[in-house]
Amino acid sequence: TPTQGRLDGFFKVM
Amino acid sequence: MFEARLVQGSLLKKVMEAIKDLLNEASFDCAHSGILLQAMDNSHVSLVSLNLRKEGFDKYRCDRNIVMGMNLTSMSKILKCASNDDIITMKAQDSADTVTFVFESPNQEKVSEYEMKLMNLDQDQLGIPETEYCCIIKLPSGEFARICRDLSQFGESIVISCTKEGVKFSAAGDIGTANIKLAQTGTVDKEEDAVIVDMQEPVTLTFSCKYLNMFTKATPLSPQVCLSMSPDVPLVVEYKIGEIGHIRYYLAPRIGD
Repeated sequence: TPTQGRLDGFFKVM
Repeated sequence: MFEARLVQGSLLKKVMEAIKDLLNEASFDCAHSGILLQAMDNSHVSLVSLNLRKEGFDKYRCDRNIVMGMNLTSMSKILKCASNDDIITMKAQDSADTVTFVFESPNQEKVSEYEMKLMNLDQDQLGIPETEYCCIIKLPSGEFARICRDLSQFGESIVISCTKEGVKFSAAGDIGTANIKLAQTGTVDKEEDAVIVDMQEPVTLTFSCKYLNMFTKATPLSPQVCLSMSPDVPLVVEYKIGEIGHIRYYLAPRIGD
C-alpha cells in the first residue's frame, strides 16, 4: 500500500 | 473595530461545515481586504485555505488587522443556531478576546447574539508557492462527491489519472476494482454541468479517500469543483464561494506502491 505523503516542506513558513 | 455582515448567512454555515471535520481550531486573519484562513490538519497531510473578500460582504469594516483564533467546534455549534435565511454579522473590538455573532431573521423580528471566547493560537503563517499545474480538471461538484463516495467502498486510496481523453478515477481493494472515466463534455446547456480538462502533460497521482471525502463537504458551496494536479506536488481542490471568495484544499499525494 502506498504511504501518505505530508505537506511539510511544500509550504514556506512566513 | 471589525464587523462583517453577510445577508446570505447560509454561506458562512456551509463554509463551517466544509472545514470543521479537518480542523479543530484556526485563525481568522481579518484585514482591510477581507478574511483569510489557512491551516493544516493535525497530521499535516492537508491544508485548508479560505478566502472571503471584503467586496462579497454586505457591510465590511476592519479598522486594523486582527487575528481571531477560533475553536471551530464551538463556532460550528453557534452557527448551527442560525437559520438558513438569517443575516449573519461577525464583530469584534480591536483587541478583544471575544467575537460576537449576530443572527437577524429576514424580517428583523428575531435577533440573536452569541459571544464566543477567542483562543491564542500559535499558528505559523504559511506561504503557498506559485505552481504551474500540468492538469486542471473542472467537473460538477456533485459528480466529484459521488465518485469519491462510491470509490471509498473499494479501498483507502483513489488514483486520479488525467490524459487528453479525460480523467479516470480508480480504486482497488479486497472486494475488487472500480474505474470511473469522465470524458470532456461537448456542448452543455449549463456551464456547471461541464467536464473540462486542460492538460499539458498526463498525470497520475494517488490520494487518500478519507481526505477527499472530507473536502466534498464543501459541495453545497458550489456547483463546480476544480482539481489541479502536477507530479510530486499537492493536489488542489477548489470550490468557489458565490461571489465572495473560495475554499481551496491542498492534499499531499500517497507515494510508492
